Formats: sequence, structure tokens, C-alpha cells
Amino acid sequence: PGDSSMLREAVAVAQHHDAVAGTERQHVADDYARQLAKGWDSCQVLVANALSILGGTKEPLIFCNALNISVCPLSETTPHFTVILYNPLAWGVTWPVRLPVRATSYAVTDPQGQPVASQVVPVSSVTWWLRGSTRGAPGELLFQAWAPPLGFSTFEVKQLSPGAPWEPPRWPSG
Amino acid sequence: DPEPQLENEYLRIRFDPITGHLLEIQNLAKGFSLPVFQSFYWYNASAGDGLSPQASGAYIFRPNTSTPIPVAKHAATRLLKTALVQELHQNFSAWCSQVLRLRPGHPYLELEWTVGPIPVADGLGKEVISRFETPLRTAGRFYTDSNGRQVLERRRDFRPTWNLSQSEPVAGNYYPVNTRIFIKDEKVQLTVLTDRSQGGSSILDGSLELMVHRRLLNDDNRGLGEPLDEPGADGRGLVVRGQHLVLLDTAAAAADQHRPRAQEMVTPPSVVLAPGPGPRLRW
Repeated sequence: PGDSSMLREAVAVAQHHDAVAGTERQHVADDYARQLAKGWDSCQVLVANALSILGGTKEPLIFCNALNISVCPLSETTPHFTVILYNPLAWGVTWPVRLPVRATSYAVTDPQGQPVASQVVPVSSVTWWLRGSTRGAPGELLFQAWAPPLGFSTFEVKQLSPGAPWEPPRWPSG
Repeated sequence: DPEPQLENEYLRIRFDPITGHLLEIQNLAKGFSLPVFQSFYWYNASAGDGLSPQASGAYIFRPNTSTPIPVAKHAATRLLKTALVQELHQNFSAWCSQVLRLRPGHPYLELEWTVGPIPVADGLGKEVISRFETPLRTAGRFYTDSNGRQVLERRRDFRPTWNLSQSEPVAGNYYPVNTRIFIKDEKVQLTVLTDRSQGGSSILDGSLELMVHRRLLNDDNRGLGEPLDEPGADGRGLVVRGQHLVLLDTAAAAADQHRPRAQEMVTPPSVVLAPGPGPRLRW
């Protein structure tokens, strides 16, 4: 069962002026982070349940919390997956999607089944370094997604080429 | 590349081939350009001095001099040009780097910066800023928003309701930035949108700056009882990654762009993944 009350409470706690301004002690900062992370974990279950009911599926839905360092276990390991966007704004938006992948070419289709231009580029050397010992996928799949006002759009991604060995990214000498 | 540049249908971004720094932004749609130099600097945090024992800390921003120190004079660069994105990667140091991106159909320049872990083995607390310098004649005026709503005019070394005797030439001119900061002259406006609340200012005419990260070694004696020295998961110090969107437009038309773009930045689409064909969601 999903539950939004844990996140609601964590966000409420984080209205304290120390949390807003960053003037809390380190162990309190750690606790704020713990509460927000646990709250978001259980809220994700709630959102996934809602999406499953709306979409009539029992397949698991995955949130990738570490996309800012290009980490997403599902896109890195699955040759066929779907990207769902929800746009909370009252106007349509186009949005660049970047997902870590291991293969070098993919076919992306939009909600109408039409092909969408996509490309795989190497992850930057800084991102590679930030991931630490886990390293992860060497490439990032890029495509331009869009979503309607206050609505969903789904983009299907299929791997075309087998995963090839990649060289880790390097900076030019000098 | 002797003339490194990024270009889409709206903007052309030129870089210095020697230093790797941003050099100029050209608005192709409206036919004007603005020299823009951007780089990262750090203020040396005060540990207290003869004027005041006040140290820089979690509550207090107090650099020990008004001149910030460049993180690097040169950036190692790498250019990536594809049909979907054009990127210039800048590596300033082992703890400071940035990717500048232009995408087709998007009338702004995206700066994704990565800063940290800030080194403090030299015993100096550091407050890191991204500064944009232009020849705009701003007469000490700049603009910051208040929680994404009313944008307020700020004037250097000035308060509208009392006679200010400025004792902190940098910190006394810093203001909260929740979604945007801009400078302008009569014709041209340079706007920077932030993805989080930051401190910002315009310390020199034609410049604007945003504080992106800080790591301090002294407590500011306001009740916290410890320096702002977050260790991060591995104990080496936090690494911070964030985005600034840069818009160059006429002063008259700038708001048409920065208002919707700021809302998209604050409430971006949620992205969820599903294995296989996924759920069938109606629009």
C-alpha cells in the first residue's frame, strides 16, 4: 500500500526555519534527508498504484531518483521499456529526456506510435567519476519528449543494437 | 576547434578558444548580441577580523575580501555536436565543472554545473559563485524574484526605506533568489533562472552572480555551534549539481520567456519508467 502521509509530514517538518535556511546541525540535516527520502519512497508506491489503475496494468513502475548522475537500473538493463511523463502545468511542454543505457542505438516511438529522433551519447567524465565505484552505464539516450497540459504522454523505447563494450569517457590531455 | 560555438535557430554561443570561457551570446532571432563572460570564483570566508569577530557560517555570509578568487583561469573543454543537443563541457578543476547545452527549439542556454567536494585542506572556508560579466550599463540595479512572484528592483548599497551605511560590500548586497535574477539596460536583458533557491547579487555594474555551494570551517556563533562543513556520504564533502538557464532578450520582451520557463523549471514533468510496453495512459 502506498501512503502520502509520510511525505506530507516530512515536508511539514522541513518548514522549520532551520530546514528552509540550512542552519540546522549536521545530524538534524541528515534526519531531514532521511525523513524526506522515506516519505518519497512510500509516496512513489501511491503514485505507481494510481498510474497502474489509470493504465490498467500490474507491471511495476520505476522512479529513477538518481537521474542527475545518470543512474537508472531499469533503462540500463532492459532492452524494451516505456517512459511516462506527467505534466503538472496548464500548458503543453517539450522536455529533454536523458536516460543511462548500455547499447548504442534505440528506437523511440511517441504516444501515437510515430518514431521520435533519438541518439546515444557517452556520459560525461564528471558524471562517470561522481558515480564512484558503481560506474554504471557508459551512454545516455537522448530524445525530446512532450506532454499535454495537466496530462500524460508515454514513449516506448526499444533497443536496436546489442550492448557493446564502451571506453570510459576521458578528458583531452592538457 | 579554433572557433568553438554552439548554435540553434535562436542563439549562437561563442567561446574563447584559448581559455574555454563563454565569450558572447547572439540572439539570432532578433539580431543582436551581448559579450558575456562566465566563470566560477570563490570568496574566502572570514574567520573574523579586526573590524568584527564575526565569522562566515551557516547564518552569516561574510567574505574576508570583496574580490573573489577564480577557480581556474582556463577550462579544459570538449565539444559535442549532435542533431538533438550541442554541448560544451568545461572542466575548471578537480572539483568544478560545467556543461553548456543548446537544444533545437529551445530559446535559452542551459548551464549544468557540478561543484564539490570543495577542498579545505588549505584551512580556508570557501563560498563558490558563478559570475556573469557583461558590458550592460546597469547603474547598480539588478532584479530578483520573491518566491517566483513579484520581481523586485535591488540597488547596490541602497535600501528604499532607510539611509544605509554599508559595512559589508559583498554580503550586504546579496539577496535571496528563488527562481530568477536579471540585469538590464534600456534595450537588453540578461536573465538567469535557477533550479533552487540561492543567494545572488550584482557586485559590479553589468555583472550578476549566484552562490552555488559553500563549505566553511568556523561557526558563526549564532547558536548552531558547528561550522557548515557537510561531509557527504563518503566523508569528503558534498558534491552539488544544478542548472541555470540563461535567456538573452530585449528588455521589453524578456518576461514573455522568463515567466513560463521559470514555472517549467520549478514544476518539471514527472518521469516514471515501466518495463515493456507499459500502461496505456490516456492523454
